[in-house]
Amino acid sequence: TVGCVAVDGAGNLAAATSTGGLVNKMAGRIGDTPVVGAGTYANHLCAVSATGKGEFIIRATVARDVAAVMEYKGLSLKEAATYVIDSVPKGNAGLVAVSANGEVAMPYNTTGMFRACATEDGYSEVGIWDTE
Amino acid sequence: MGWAIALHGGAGDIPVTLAEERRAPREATLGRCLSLGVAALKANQAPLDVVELVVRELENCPHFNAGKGSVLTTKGTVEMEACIMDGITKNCGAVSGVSTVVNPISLARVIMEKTPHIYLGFDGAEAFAREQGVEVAETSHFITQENVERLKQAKGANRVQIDYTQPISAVNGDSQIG
Repeated sequence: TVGCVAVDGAGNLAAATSTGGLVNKMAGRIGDTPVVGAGTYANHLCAVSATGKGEFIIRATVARDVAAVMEYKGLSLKEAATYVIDSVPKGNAGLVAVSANGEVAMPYNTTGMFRACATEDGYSEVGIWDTE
Repeated sequence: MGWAIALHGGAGDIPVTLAEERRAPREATLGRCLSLGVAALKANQAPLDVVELVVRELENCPHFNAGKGSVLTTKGTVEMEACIMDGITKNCGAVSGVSTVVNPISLARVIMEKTPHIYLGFDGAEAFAREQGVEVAETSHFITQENVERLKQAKGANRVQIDYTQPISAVNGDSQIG
């Protein structure tokens, strides 16, 4: 699975995700990627693209929940994204997200996630595993 | 706080012992796609165009599970899916079950912009792609030897695997666990 989220200086947001799915999946199986609110979501607060085991991501409506937790619990993007990923059984999910004010979050509960990000204030990162 | 961009190439059981020859091309592609997206944002392109541009680049890279390099179904076929969404308008497009579309993310965008629907799947999506002149290719374009091997491993272990699950010896129990 691959995905990208972006926000411009005016706070316009967009998300995109694409995948081949799971190795050895049944023919006809639908994963989280095309299910709006599960693997992909964007609204006026944030844009989210998820990856991992689709069945777990659909059950947890991961992408929509990040936006909902920001809106209804008033959490920051980082707090909301971490809260949602921590709610998914370990080893099954990761996501990248940006918020309208240019914040970035890339939490995951798997061994690793291929990821990269950059912000206007000069920060950028390319990684696979935990940097700590 | 200004513009920002983030992208991923999949999450899963990526072993920290991943061989350099498998790690390097993936990290290089992530860096290249990040630069592409940053340049587009600096050129004031709309975020919707930027995310489509970056995901197309990732779909065209055989090292990631999307587009070229998609993993295989139990039948040894490719069934790709994609979704794109604009935050302010909440317009969105999605596609599933396509086997010949070179960039499924661009088909998802065409579905968003040129149909009254959000989501098309399988034969209908394939037919719409041809009607709209979206680029298609033979199935062989998408299948890599590495993924043929991965399917064999998964079948041998009677498992479904997410992107980078490592092969294990055959296990008993439900074949649907990842």
